Amino acid sequence: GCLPAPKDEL
Amino acid sequence: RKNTNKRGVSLKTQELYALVFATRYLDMFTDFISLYNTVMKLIFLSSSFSIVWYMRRHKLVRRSYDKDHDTFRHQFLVLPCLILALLIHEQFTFKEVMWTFSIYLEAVAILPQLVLLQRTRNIDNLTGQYVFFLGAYRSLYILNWIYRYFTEPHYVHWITWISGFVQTLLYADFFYYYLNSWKNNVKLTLPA
Repeated sequence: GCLPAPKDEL
Repeated sequence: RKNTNKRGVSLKTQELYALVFATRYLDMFTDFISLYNTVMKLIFLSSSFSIVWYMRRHKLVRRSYDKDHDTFRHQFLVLPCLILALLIHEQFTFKEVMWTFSIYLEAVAILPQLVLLQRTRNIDNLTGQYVFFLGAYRSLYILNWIYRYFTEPHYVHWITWISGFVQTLLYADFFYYYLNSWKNNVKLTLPA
């Protein structure tokens, strides 16, 4: 399945 | 600081980047990801705002800034990105819409710089290399996304993927002329 994207990118 | 000639550097693009980082890193106040992440956020924020400060306030830098050619209007990019972020986002919260706005704005923030390079024709090594490395840096994100797609749980990254792809495409035309001038060992000029 697809999870919501984590905001760990700059 | 030594090289005070900023002819060819677009203040508009620098201001847009400052806005991109200011709206994206609102999560600094609510989430902690890693020390690296926080330090880099502070570096991006302080460097982008200090570039804007230098170009506006520093006597020597301001003198060489090519104001007459740097006429791109912020609102032509900021407003469409804001409207798009209000329409297409993952969650309708202030932080999430601001984050999405910053992703869309970053994709097009280089446009005033490209327009300025095209208008002035005569491109310093400084600005040519700046745009080249900025584009090369962004294209590395695409490699990183491919890597993460195969090594991590399958996250949905449509907003960042499409925006990052659009951003890299905007540089493609510039890359073409940059690499040609490098290959033929002639001064870089963009066609009018």
